[in-house]
Amino acid sequence: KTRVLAVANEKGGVGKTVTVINLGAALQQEGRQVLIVDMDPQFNATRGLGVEPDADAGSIYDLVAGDGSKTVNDVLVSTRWEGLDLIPSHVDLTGAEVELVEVAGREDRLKSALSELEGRYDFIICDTPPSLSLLTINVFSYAREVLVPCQTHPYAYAALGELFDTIDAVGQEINDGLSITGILATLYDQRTRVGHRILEKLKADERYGPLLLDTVIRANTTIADSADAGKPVVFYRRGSYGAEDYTALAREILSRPAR
Amino acid sequence: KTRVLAVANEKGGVGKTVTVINLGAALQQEGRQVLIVDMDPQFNATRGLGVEPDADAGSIYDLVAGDGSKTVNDVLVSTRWEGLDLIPSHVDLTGAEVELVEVAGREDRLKSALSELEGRYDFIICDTPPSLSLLTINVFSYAREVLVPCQTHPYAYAALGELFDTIDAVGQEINDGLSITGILATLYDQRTRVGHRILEKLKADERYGPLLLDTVIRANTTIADSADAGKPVVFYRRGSYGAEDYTALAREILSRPAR
Ligand SMILES: Nc1ncnc2c1ncn2[C@@H]1O[C@H](COP(=O)(O)OP(=O)(O)OP(=O)(O)O)[C@@H](O)[C@H]1O
Ligand SMILES: Nc1ncnc2c1ncn2[C@@H]1O[C@H](COP(=O)(O)OP(=O)(O)OP(=O)(O)O)[C@@H](O)[C@H]1O
Ligand SMILES: [Mg+2]
Ligand SMILES: [Mg+2]
Repeated sequence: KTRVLAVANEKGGVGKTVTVINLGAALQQEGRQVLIVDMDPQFNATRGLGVEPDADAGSIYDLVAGDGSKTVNDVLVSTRWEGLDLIPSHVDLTGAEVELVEVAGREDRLKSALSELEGRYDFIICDTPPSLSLLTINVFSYAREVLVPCQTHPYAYAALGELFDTIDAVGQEINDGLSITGILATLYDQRTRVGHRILEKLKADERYGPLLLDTVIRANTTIADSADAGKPVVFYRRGSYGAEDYTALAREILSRPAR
Repeated sequence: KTRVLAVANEKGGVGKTVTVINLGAALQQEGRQVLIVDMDPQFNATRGLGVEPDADAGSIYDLVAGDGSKTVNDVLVSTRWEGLDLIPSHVDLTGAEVELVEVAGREDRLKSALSELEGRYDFIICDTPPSLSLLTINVFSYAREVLVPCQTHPYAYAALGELFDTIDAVGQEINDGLSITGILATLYDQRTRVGHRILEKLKADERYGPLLLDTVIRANTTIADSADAGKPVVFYRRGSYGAEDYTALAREILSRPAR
């Protein structure tokens, strides 16, 4: 059975895209077949995997809001790394919110577009934009699990309430199979007082503590350099903190099956 | 004449809110009267100034999408620092996008709501959410200047094209008085190869180079700690890198009048 993960947090810049790319690559290194689905109109996961968006070749836009002329097999591409495939995004996706306003079942467009992929991959991991709008709701309607990157900073911590409420609402109204697999502390810098404080706050919180993953992603320059090189960090520099942390995350996700 | 600045970049987590709060406070320290307008439904600028959002007291939502029962003077609050006022945000603002879809002149709601403030402040600085949607367009319709924080990282750099195109389009169709005052390099970490590379790329670019401000905001832990304390960095720790950099920015903005 394919595990389908949404990586989401409406706070911007918390490490959603970095987590999608690097968890995907680390799972591939563990021998799993992985598909990345980029549902962010800024297509950073596409770019971070070294793929150039191409309107002619097609993108997730064609599946979610296009005229139906392209199928999932038309737009799905392989990356340079065997067993790590991608459905790229494109800036056209920005228009999808408005284009789908009047369309019935607009929150289920992704789910119906990707239903034929069931069983073809061990993991399907979806990147989302920094908002709880229609694109993210589409991902919540399709996925069975949510991974919540949370920068150890008060603005990211404060965003969790609204995010959890939204996931609960989707769970009740649209997709009762959706549950939160875990909260991932990211960009953790042990030099800052605030980093420690927020990590402790997460651990102590009734709602968030039990969901906090053991793996903590440390802030480290290799992650930023690898994103610049268009490569996941496990392929960019194996012995780095980034590669270590995302490998640990992959193993922890494998050890925690979907609820 | 009041200078009205939009602080915008659709890439998440590039330091928009940190810049709004700290530039505002640094300008107040230079003796200017400053108003912060928080147009992000996640109300981080409100929180970062130590103010709790309160639906009864009102927020920017009441002015942009409410029933007209509240005026700008009802919702405007002073912060703990004399000469630094705020129009707070509230989570209700998330609904404004959808609520205003059918309303004529929906992009001008902010402009008409705040028109009576002309001349009351030296600076009005607006925070925006990480998207180019209706809330950000409202700010572009109202403001006369745009300050673009750009993290020295490839994802933030790549977002500039779409942002500039959007500002150009607003300038032609809605607000011909809008121009870009500058690009502010933020979260600059001289230890990373990518930090240097993106800064050099910005300087060398035909479109972005001439707009790049001299001030560069360095990544430093005091900024994160001050945000956690609900205080601008110039009030949190005067001698820190953060206080130095945002004071330099305030002086540079004062020396570069609106185009
Ligand atoms: N562990 C880390 N160490 C250092 N830098 C990191 C780390 N994780 C993420 N970053 C950097 O932080 C920035 C934000 O990361 P990223 O773009 O993945 O966040 P995001 O949540 O996807 O942002 P958005 O909300 O815009 O989609 C990027 O510059 C990225 O390289
Ligand atoms: N110069 C800096 N040094 C250290 N940390 C910084 C600096 N500037 C911003 N930050 C931190 O980076 C994160 C992102 O900053 P901020 O929230 O201001 O960005 P934003 O662009 O407003 O994000 P969003 O897109 O979610 O609105 C925060 O955790 C903030 O404290
Ligand atoms: Mg992202
Ligand atoms: Mg912000």
